[in-house]
Amino acid sequence: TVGAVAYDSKGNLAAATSTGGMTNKQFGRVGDVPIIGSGTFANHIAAISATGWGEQIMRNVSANTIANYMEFKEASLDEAMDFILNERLDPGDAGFVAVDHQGNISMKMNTTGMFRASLNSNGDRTVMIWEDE
Amino acid sequence: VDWAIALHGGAGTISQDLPDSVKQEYYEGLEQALRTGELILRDGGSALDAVEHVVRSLEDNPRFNAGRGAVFTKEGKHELDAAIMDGSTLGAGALTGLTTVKNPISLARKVMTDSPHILFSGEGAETYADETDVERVDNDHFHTERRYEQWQRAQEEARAITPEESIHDWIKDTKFG
Repeated sequence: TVGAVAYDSKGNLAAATSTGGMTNKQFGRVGDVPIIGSGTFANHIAAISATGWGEQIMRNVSANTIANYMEFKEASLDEAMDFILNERLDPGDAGFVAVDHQGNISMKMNTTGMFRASLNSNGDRTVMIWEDE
Repeated sequence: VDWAIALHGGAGTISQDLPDSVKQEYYEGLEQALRTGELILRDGGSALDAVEHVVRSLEDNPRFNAGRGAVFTKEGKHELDAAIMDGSTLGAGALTGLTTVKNPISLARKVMTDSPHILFSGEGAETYADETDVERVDNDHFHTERRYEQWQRAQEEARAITPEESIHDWIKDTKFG
């Protein structure tokens, strides 16, 4: 799975995700990617793209939950990501990249790795695979 | 912060023992996709344009499980899914089970902007593509030898599952993006 989220100079947020699914998947199996609110979501609060075990991401309506947690709990993007990864999903289930309405970026996973990268207009740049490198 | 972008190329069990040459290919793919988004956003482009073109870059990179380089289904084919969402309007477009669209994310954007619907599936998604100018390819376009070998191993492992072993355990151990 691949995905991207962005915050532009006019303050707009967008999210996009694309995938080939899971290896050896059965006829008609659909994962989280095309399910708006599960693998892909954007509103006025945040834009989120997910990757991982699709069935688990769907059960927890994960991308939408991150945005809702921010909106209704007045939480930060990092706090919302920690909630879904630690309180709802199980270890090894998923990873997310997200950006909020102030341009804050968060990229977190509870898997051993996630291919990821980020950049903002201040020049803050990250290109990583594992948690610690 | 005037603009910001983040991207991923899948998550899962990724061995730290990857050969340096393979690691380098992944890093270069991520850098290339990041550069694509940077050029759009730095020049005042929209978040929607940025995420579409970043994902296209990753779809065209055979290292990642999307577009060319997508994994194989049980039947030995490739079925692609994609979705895009505009946070400023709640506009959304999505497709599942595409087999001949080179860059599914661009068709998802057309679903969002040109149709009154959000999600098309399977044959309907292909028919929707027929009504657009998106680039089409044979399903073999998505084939890579690495994914083919993964698929062959996955088939052998699936055949080895015992009745006592839950399919969910197997999926959990093999998921990748």
